[in-house]
Amino acid sequence: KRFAVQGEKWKHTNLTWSLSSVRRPSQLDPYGTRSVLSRALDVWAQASRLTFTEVNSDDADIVVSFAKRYHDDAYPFDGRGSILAHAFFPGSGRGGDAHFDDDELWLLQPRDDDEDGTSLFAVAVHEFGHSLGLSHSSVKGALMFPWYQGIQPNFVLPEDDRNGIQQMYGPKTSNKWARIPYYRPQEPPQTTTTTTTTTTTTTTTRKPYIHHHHNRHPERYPNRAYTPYPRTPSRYPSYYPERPYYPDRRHYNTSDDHPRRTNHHHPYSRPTETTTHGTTYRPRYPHVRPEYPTNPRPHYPNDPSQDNPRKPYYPEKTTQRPTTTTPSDKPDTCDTSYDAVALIRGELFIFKNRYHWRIGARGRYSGYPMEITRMWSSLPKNLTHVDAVYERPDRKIAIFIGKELYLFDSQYLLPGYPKPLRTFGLPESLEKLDAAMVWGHNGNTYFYSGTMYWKYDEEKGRVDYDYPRNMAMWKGVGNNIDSVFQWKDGKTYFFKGKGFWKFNDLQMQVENERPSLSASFWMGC
Amino acid sequence: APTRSRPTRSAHHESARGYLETFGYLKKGRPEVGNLLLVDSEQAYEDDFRIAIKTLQEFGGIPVTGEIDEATKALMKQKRCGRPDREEDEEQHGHRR
Repeated sequence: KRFAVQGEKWKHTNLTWSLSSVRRPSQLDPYGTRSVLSRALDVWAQASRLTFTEVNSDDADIVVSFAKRYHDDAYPFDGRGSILAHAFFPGSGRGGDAHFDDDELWLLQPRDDDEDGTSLFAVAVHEFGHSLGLSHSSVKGALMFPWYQGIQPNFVLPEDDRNGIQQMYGPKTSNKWARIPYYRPQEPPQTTTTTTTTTTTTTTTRKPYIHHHHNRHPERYPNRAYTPYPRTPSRYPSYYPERPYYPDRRHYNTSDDHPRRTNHHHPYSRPTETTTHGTTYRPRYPHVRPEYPTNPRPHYPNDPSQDNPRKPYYPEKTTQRPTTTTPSDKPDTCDTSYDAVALIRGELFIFKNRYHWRIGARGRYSGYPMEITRMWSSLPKNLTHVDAVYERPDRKIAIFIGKELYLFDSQYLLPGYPKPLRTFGLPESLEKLDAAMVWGHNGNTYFYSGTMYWKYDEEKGRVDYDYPRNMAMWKGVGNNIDSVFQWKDGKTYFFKGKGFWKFNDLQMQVENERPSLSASFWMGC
Repeated sequence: APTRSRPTRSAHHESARGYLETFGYLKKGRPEVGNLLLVDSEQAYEDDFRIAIKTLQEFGGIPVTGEIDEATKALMKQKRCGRPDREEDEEQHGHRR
């Protein structure tokens, strides 16, 4: 009993929608209708990477229309009956569209005593689930349950639906893979109008822009001492119209009657310009977050508060700072062996103990080594190390730990994992893998362990029958390797200890007997 | 000998069949002549119909009896989405994709 994914899904996540210009609701006001539809889409947007933009066109991805009885598709409505609406799975043309039975008594703001009316919001949230690719679910209480259930006032997206949409489109992006957009008090873009037909350009006179960090809109917030600019869209536009929405700054004083109190402890809101550890903090009105390539705040080596981003950092109150101890297993970047090496999304990932480095086109990312679990949070909390990692031809990321395989789609653990190695035809007695790779020479996948290696059939999901074979095939690397992978140059590299070999795929032997030092070549030490 | 014929089905049975076909629990179109089934497929049809009723009851979260009982009738009257609960391609794969 769980959600069902139909199969088709949108290839892009920035979807457009519109209320049909032809088939509008005959008993509802269009503005109220569009507000309810927008809120229904926002339910799915809040749980996934999807964004929805209303457009004034019948070519939108999702076109919502109200129709009666037969209406040019194979699913006629039944008047004021049991069938309320239907929607089409993602696709071009009619794909994604949602049709509502205009004979029903639709309610924009249903009250508890409305017996025969139907909540447009409740049905719209369900139908948009179809528009995004979800089938019906047999879980009672789930949005995708086919029978009408209305919506509770303090509505929260049920677990089953959340799992369904997140499996298809991934959860709302966390800042691991992309940065959070920041808002700055910049001068608003001055509009210049260009008349293309007569090729004359008329420029409007530029209004002097004065940034008020006091109450900029007294008519809207009479008792507000300060208001953010520009305002981010409020998460609950119709429930709390007055309250601005700060994406992730829960510790802000949100009562509207007192002047904003600045939290001195939070690194992004220091009262005066200070320079700490070589980083200068400018005054923070309005609250602007400095831009960091990957981590929303600077990484201070040997500072335990970096391990827990939720815990504020105390630069000034040195007495309060816990004594800094370097975690015992944190490897030295320039003097270590590697547990696993893999090319993932075109970037080099090197794993050692609980940590990993990430090396892109411009060299090592700052802020590393970082805990592996901060990137793949579904790995076990008591993780000590990983044994092998590789990116499969289907772009899934396989992480082997002991006798189990964890399979990720980006950083989302796929349902049903981890799976034991025997599921893939590997012997029960096998304690762990040493390495895994897709060998560019023939495109096959190979697993290595001790003195043996296996060829793995990605289609069948199991190793071939005439394996394992002896590691001697890979002349020069010996047994018990640490890792192997194929770099962008198409060459294969075997790792053991603090060294590595470049491997000649044609001659099936290492290019030179003596291994080279990994730290200088791969880590740039 | 004349083929054995069954009395025509009850109205409940017919409306239930339409419902089951509409929402993907029962294949559309039965080898019928008017309202009388061809003898050799009658048993098969009975089985399919009973399985379809059970599947609907399970999906709807009501007691699984295989009969068109009161709970099943109430479920069939309840407001709902017009899409099938079991999509066509699930028929081929034998499971919900």
